[in-house]
Amino acid sequence: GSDDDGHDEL
Amino acid sequence: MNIFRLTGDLSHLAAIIILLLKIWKSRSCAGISGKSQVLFALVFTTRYLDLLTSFISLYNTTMKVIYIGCSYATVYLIYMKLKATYDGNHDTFRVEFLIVPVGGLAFLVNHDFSPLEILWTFSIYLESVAILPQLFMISKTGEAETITTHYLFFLGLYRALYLINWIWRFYFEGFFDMIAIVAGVVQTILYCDFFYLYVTKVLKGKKLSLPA
Repeated sequence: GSDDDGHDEL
Repeated sequence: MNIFRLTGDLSHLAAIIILLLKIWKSRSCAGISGKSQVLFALVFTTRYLDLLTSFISLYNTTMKVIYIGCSYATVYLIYMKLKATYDGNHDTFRVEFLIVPVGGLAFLVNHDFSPLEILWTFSIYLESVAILPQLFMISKTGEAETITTHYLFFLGLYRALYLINWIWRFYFEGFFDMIAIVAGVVQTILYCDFFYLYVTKVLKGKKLSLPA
């Protein structure tokens, strides 16, 4: 959720 | 990526395509809540702004583009091309009662107080309740076309599969996202009554109609 790589899930 | 996540995404894709094809082939959007479809377009737009800022995978990007594209195509068909068939008289849910509280909550409860993250959070909260205008419309008219119920089934199934995906990710990856999980539980609960009717009626070959 709060990582810098964005959200993996759609 | 696990099997629940993948089947969840494919279920979501199936729902979106079923609805778009139903409207396109029948040249009618009768029985479909344009308001729910606008809310879903808003959900995808605010969630997938990260298309512009970060690349996750080809799968991720492709699915996001398809979801957004289909969503806007559906809204276009309902409000522009097939406007004459749109049943606005029965689509009377007050969406401001969803958008305003959801917007407020996104500001208050989020992972990071940054514009993109607040919009992502807004989209998660909004998605959980975006189907309400559609369910409200069905409860008002007391019936739904069978193809519309297939759409709702796959749309509900998608978030239910995501719940299993989140349990999987918690156990095997130690990952959890409380905002997505709580909103996903709320979203899935909203479909339970419909799931019951789908299994007891539609799957037995009957039309979904509610008692007057």
